[in-house]
Amino acid sequence: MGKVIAVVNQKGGVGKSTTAVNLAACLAARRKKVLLVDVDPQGNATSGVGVDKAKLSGSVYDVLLGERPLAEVVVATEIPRLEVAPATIDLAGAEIELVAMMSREFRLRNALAEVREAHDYLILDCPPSLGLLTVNALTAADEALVPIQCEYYALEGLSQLLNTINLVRKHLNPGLRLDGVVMTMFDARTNLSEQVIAEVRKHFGDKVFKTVIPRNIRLSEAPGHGKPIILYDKNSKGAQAYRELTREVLARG
Amino acid sequence: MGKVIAVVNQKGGVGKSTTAVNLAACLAARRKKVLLVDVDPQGNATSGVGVDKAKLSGSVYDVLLGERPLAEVVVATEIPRLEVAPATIDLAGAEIELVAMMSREFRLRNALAEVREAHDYLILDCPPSLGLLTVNALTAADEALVPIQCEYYALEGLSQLLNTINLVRKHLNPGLRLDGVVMTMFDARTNLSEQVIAEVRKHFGDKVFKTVIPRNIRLSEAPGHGKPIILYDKNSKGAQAYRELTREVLARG
Ligand SMILES: Nc1ncnc2c1ncn2[C@@H]1O[C@H](COP(=O)(O)OP(=O)(O)OP(=O)(O)O)[C@@H](O)[C@H]1O
Ligand SMILES: Nc1ncnc2c1ncn2[C@@H]1O[C@H](COP(=O)(O)OP(=O)(O)OP(=O)(O)O)[C@@H](O)[C@H]1O
Ligand SMILES: [Mg+2]
Ligand SMILES: [Mg+2]
Repeated sequence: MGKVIAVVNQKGGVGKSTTAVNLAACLAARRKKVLLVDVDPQGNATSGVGVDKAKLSGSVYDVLLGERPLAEVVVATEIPRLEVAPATIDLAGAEIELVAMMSREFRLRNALAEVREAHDYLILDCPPSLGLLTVNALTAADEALVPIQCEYYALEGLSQLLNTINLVRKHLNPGLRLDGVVMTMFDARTNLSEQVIAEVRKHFGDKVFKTVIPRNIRLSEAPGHGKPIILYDKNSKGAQAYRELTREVLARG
Repeated sequence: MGKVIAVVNQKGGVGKSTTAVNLAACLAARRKKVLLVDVDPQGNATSGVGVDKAKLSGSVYDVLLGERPLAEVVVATEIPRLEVAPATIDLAGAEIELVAMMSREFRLRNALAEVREAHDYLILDCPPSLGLLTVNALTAADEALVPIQCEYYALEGLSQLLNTINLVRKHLNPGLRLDGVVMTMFDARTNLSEQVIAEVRKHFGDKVFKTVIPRNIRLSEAPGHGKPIILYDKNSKGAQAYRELTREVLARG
């Protein structure tokens, strides 16, 4: 039974898609069967693994609103053992359309049920909001993985995020655990990064992964080539950090 | 009659709040009367100008859903001529609550009507989504100002954003103009930044401000001190860039 991990934080630009893509790719490199599910209408995770959205015959939108089986929209990537359920722009209309539907929070969980056996890990990339798409992902997930940028503004939304995780656990998904917090875009040139990490460790203790993802230009260049960092520049600091994070995720079991 | 500018982009972390706060502060420094309106439940613009959310007696939530006059929730900042209509965490529930309300898209526009005379500029900071809060801001605005990060992923959501602006212009606010696009977080150490700027200028032509905001650590440190960049470090590259941008905004009239 594959483990479902939702990568979530309503603060924008903290490294959700970058973490989802690179964790998924590193797990596949460690011989795990991985499905990356793009739940963000922007579709960054989809293009981050090199999938051309113009050539798709189906997407997560069709699964959530059109009743298509998830297995029908899944496509392979150039990375062995890594498949993706892609997002396209029509997903932008999903939140409003889902409001009126039956069991609207469970549509992704129900869709994933049929493919969980076929994968070791299912990684869900969420949009920067706490609307019905993110609630669907948290309802489907075993664990939430929260990237937090080493910046002051990133600290402000945390209580809102924890509220939402607790509400989902209470009303929709009693098994949901906060798997861990990963610090991203660490910049050694400013004390700010250290201060933010200290503050986060104070709140979350050992839920914070030891691995800290540094700010690394190669990570921001890789999506333009449609490649995860381990293919774009396997010796970069970014690649090393995501390999390290993956070891920790595997060790947590 | 004050000009209303909505700072908008559903891509997360592109510098919306940083641009809203620093443009507002620089306009106030140029002797304009400015109201900064925080329409993002995260409340980053509110804390970016040093307002303590715990001490507030009212917020934008009370205006949009509780029928309180906007003038009642506006608070002063330490910057002369700069006031703020603050956001608190309860705004997070607003999108769902607004769905069922009368004239739900016009609530911010109607609320701003009574205070427009008293200000030269009203700057609206939007959340990273295209839901009812952003639609309220676009419906209230004369112009949309779009920060675009000099990164690959930032290009992907642009057509979705333009769709939304066009829909709002067609159905809700015929006077809405796309004021301009400002490139942010330019990093001279990578060709990626230049490539993204070239791509954006190809699409938007002279709507793209000449001023490019560089990646500058002082800009990310300033919010932790509750100060705009011109107070935190007035000689930094970040302060220079936002003063330059302000000159261009004023020149466009
Ligand atoms: N460690 C890093 N070093 C440098 N750049 C990074 C790093 N992680 C992510 N980036 C870049 O920063 C930007 C924001 O990251 P990303 O898009 O992954 O965040 P996100 O949380 O998914 O954003 P959104 O909230 O819009 O979904 C992207 O352009 C990405 O390429
Ligand atoms: N030019 C810059 N140089 C360095 N850091 C910056 C710059 N502009 C913004 N930042 C920092 O980058 C982060 C993202 O910026 P900001 O929060 O303003 O973006 P946003 O678009 O408002 O995000 P959200 O989508 O969550 O509302 C913040 O921590 C901010 O301090
Ligand atoms: Mg993302
Ligand atoms: Mg913001």
